[in-house]
Amino acid sequence: MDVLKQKILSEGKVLSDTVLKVDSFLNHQIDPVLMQEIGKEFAQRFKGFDITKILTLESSGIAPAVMTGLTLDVPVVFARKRKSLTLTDHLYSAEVYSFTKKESNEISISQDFISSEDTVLIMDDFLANGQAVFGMIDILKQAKARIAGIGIVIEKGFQEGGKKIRQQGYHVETLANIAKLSDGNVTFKKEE
Amino acid sequence: MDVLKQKILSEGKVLSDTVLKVDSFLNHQIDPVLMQEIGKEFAQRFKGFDITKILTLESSGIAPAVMTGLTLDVPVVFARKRKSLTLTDHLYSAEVYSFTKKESNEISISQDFISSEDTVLIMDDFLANGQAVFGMIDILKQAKARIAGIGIVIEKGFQEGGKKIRQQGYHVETLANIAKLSDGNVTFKKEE
Ligand SMILES: Nc1nc2c(ncn2[C@@H]2O[C@H](COP(=O)(O)OP(=O)(O)O)[C@@H](OP(=O)(O)OP(=O)(O)O)[C@H]2O)c(=O)[nH]1
Ligand SMILES: Nc1nc2c(ncn2[C@@H]2O[C@H](COP(=O)(O)OP(=O)(O)O)[C@@H](OP(=O)(O)OP(=O)(O)O)[C@H]2O)c(=O)[nH]1
Repeated sequence: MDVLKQKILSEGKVLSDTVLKVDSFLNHQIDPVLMQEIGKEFAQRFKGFDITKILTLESSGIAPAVMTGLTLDVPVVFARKRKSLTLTDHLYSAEVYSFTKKESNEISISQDFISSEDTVLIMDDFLANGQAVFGMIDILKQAKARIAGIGIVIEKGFQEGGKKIRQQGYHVETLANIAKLSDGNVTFKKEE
Repeated sequence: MDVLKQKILSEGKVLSDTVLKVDSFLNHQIDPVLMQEIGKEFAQRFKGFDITKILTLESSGIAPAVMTGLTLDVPVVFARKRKSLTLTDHLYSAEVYSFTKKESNEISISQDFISSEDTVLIMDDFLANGQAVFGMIDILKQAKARIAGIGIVIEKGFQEGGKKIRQQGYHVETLANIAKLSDGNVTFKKEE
């Protein structure tokens, strides 16, 4: 997605060989017009997949997911990393391991909002080692929902997540796939 | 806002005299079309306020804020309750007290995204005792930004937050103001 790649090149900051900071438009400040473009792009790529619902994870996944849900006209459910005032029981939960923190965290959704009747698009802002996406896949398997595919805004193609998820047969659509960050610059993968 | 009030009446669950659950369209599952309507409503109510930016708080504030930002064509910044991989220094922070948990939590934004040049609309999903909004007001005062006003999706008018914020002279726009939950039903305040 060219307008996204341009934004990454002009506003992204390469913090290390493995971390790209895009706080100015995706992870802290959000560019709503760009989010709407992202929503339209995902809706286009997943047209005909009969999606009934989108599943994402708080917090950075919410804006891209809601714009995609707006274009596809489907509800969006965001999994929580902590229980909330109203999310307390009848949950589907999964463990998500953090390589950086070397600890597992539980993500949950209410059983009320995803059922075996649903065909779900999983979405997230970043795909790195894939733990968050595998957690959401686990949740959808518990709910016996059909998984339409996975929509990712920025994939770090040099990390394992994308490869592992595709090897399991899931359809992954990535809007910007980064081949490397290792010279302080962003290098995108060549698109086929 | 009638379509929102209808949604609250048909899908909201009164959990107690003080808590309304709206997980099916605002706090866990999100209705993107309703969020777009909410965005247009806030944009209409704050037209002519010269807003340059919206400030909200993760997670439930994000969807309404991003839709409002889309209609007003301004960026949206969400304050974080915990540091993240890329939000670590040069922060404005404020304490937000929780009456339920009887503890304070720190919320933060990067100094990069709000300046004294900004005119900011504060937004949140619920207004109860107002601690989250006062935290965001504190942050904006540190940044020396002008505060255009506060946009709230659901206000519990029987709690103190709305009164305290208005008494300080801030312009508050609420889309659904609840007079009481105390008979197991939602009773809205009469609109002037
Ligand atoms: N900016 C940025 N973020 C990255 C990058 N790689 C991973 N992340 C984000 O970091 C968080 C993952 O951290 P951990 O759970 O500690 O996982 P990890 O060490 O195994 O990667 C996730 O944030 P999250 O759950 O999405 O948090 P939130 O932003 O939704 O609150 C993920 O999206 C990167 O290169 N740049
Ligand atoms: N559903 C619902 N939520 C209410 C109600 N009253 C307050 N809240 C939400 O509860 C959270 C506040 O909890 P505390 O910080 O413990 O504050 P409190 O005890 O002083 O009210 C906030 O969630 P938050 O920060 O917005 O969390 P998040 O949803 O963004 O993650 C607030 O929006 C209510 O009647 N119904």
